[in-house]
Amino acid sequence: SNKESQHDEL
Amino acid sequence: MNVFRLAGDLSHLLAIIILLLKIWKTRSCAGISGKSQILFAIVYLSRYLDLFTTFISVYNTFMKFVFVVSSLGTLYLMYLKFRATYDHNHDSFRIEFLLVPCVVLALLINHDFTVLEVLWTFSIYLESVAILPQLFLVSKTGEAESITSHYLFALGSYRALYILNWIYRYVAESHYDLIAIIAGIVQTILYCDFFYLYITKVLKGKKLQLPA
Repeated sequence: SNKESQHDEL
Repeated sequence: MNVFRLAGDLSHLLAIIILLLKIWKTRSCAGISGKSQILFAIVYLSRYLDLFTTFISVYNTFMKFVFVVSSLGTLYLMYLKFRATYDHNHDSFRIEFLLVPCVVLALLINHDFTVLEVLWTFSIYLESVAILPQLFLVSKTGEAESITSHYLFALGSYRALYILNWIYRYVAESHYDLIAIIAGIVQTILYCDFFYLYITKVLKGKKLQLPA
């Protein structure tokens, strides 16, 4: 999956 | 930011405003599950810890701040100010049955085994099921006031709109986050029965009443 270092959604 | 996400966020914000106004104007939290509100407060507090570590945008920071403050405000109104109107006999869902599995799942399935990331994951899992005590309360009393139905509809629509946002982002930006997507689909499915009743009853001016 697409690893997220920061979550830009709420 | 795309139109689906903005609509989702606004729907989420609308839900919170409807709930606070309902409690404030009627001076009562009858029909509202304090258990669900506790879970939502835990969701926001565990997810938005990144307010201290990561800056994304003024919009992002503002909305996170609003969600945290309003959920704590709702708890204050329910458990302190209008405590006498809280329907705790019907609000009997055992939240540990949701909290414990979400903790375990977040420890097992996450993007990265760090404190902030596991807390973020936990908040995503918990949010997907946090409405269950509220739906349980509605099913126990067999009905919901229309204002409570509007609140639930706005709150349910938010994640449904986020699914459109995720489809858009996958197509337009090749961006996807499976944890958020799967939990968001579960969350939306939990509202389906309610959506059906809302559209067939509440929008036609009838009270939301479950069949006996």
